[in-house]
Amino acid sequence: EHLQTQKLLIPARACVQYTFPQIFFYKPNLWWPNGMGKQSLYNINISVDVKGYGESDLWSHLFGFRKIESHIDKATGGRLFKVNGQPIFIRGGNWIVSDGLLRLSKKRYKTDIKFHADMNLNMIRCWGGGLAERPEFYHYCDIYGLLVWQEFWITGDVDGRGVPVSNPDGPLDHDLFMLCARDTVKLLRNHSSLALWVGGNEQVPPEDINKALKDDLKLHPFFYNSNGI
Amino acid sequence: AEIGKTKLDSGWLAARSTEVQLTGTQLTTTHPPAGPTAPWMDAVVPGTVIGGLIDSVLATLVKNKVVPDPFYGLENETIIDIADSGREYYTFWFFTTFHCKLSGTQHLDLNFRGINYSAEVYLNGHKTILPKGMFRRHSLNVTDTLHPDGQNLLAVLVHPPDHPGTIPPDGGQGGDHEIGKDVTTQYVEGWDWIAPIRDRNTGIWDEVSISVTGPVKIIDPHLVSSLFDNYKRVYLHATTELENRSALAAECSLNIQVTMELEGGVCLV
Repeated sequence: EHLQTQKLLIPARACVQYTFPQIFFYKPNLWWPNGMGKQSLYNINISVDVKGYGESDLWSHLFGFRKIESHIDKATGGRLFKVNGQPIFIRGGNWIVSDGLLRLSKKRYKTDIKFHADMNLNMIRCWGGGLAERPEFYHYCDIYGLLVWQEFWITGDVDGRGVPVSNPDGPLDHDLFMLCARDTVKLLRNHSSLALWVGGNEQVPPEDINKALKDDLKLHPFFYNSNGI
Repeated sequence: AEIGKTKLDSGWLAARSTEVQLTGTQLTTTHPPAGPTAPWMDAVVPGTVIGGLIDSVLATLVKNKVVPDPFYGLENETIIDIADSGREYYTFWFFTTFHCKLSGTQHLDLNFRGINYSAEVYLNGHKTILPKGMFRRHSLNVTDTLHPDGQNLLAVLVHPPDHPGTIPPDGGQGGDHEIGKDVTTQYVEGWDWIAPIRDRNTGIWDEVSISVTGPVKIIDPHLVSSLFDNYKRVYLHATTELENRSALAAECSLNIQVTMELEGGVCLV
């Protein structure tokens, strides 16, 4: 029941967006953060066959069914996270980069991230002065159950609050910032471990960028009623 | 050619741009580098000019003992900073070859998942600009510029960030903050416990690949789950972009399959 085929006619030299009819699962295995349960992941394969040609392209991704929500808790003033409806006490670690000279490799990411899980942490915060981390980083966070708080590339020290005060309006090219942010979201958005996008480190991005990020990243209205009983 | 992605992560050469008198067109047609002979050296991509494991240049320079490894002692102090050397010094050529023979209606994309900070790509003499920005992917449809014999020559000239900045004598968070003017990582002028990165991590810092498709290409699928009745009733929503690159309308069958790997290699479909 988890195999679906749809017919589609795509005009010559056209780019279209297509949404499959939603696929129903009864009591699927859920993805849980480290220490709360298993990190169940499903292989999702999407392929397109063209009449008269055969298989034209294919794509696959490991996907976990989970619901992550967070809000500022009035009692504590802190951000309270829930996963699949269960409040979670965040035990997090700061992440700058795996290596200052970007010596990045799957093996290195696996070792670094398993180390965090072995230390019984359940969140990694990717600092805004570092990188938008790579799919390999997120893959192992999916595997080992590390939630990810991913900041964009704004820091207080460099953007408007440092000594000397500089770049109060962030980078020179705001359109380029948003193009990079949108492309990064598309690169990372299917990872179960991705828990929170944050504008920057110790600084709110310039007003236009912050507004655009909030608009782009708010939950689609269709999903507001999700998790209704 | 088989449908799917192939990483280009071996057989790369690198050279400082100021030491190469040839153009990208010449490098990828009449005068390709013969091998790791000066000014060319072995390099592996992805990586940055200075650092990277699987890297292009400074790692290679370190390997070839041209400069000391910046990770030990105060060796980083002995590597000239881009503020003193100028941007050209860390503007590098990367060169490789790859084999790919397409059949009739197949297409080939050349993909860069991360370039810091901008680049010019030459493939078999054809030039394409990769615009600025460290955190953006580039995907070039190179179908029409492939060699009929399947042997292709690729050269990439990578330029550093526009505002690499200058490290004040007393260091400080993010140096003189100039790097913040660009859309790139900000720690590279130095931070808390991080020494300044001399090339500001210029380079092909993430994966390079080629991907073969038929007439229709799948682009950036988006997977979302919605959960009801206390997580008993769950739906998977999948949206994808599709591009038909042929001159004819394409009658497609779109398939989505969800499998769960259970213990012992048993699959639940």
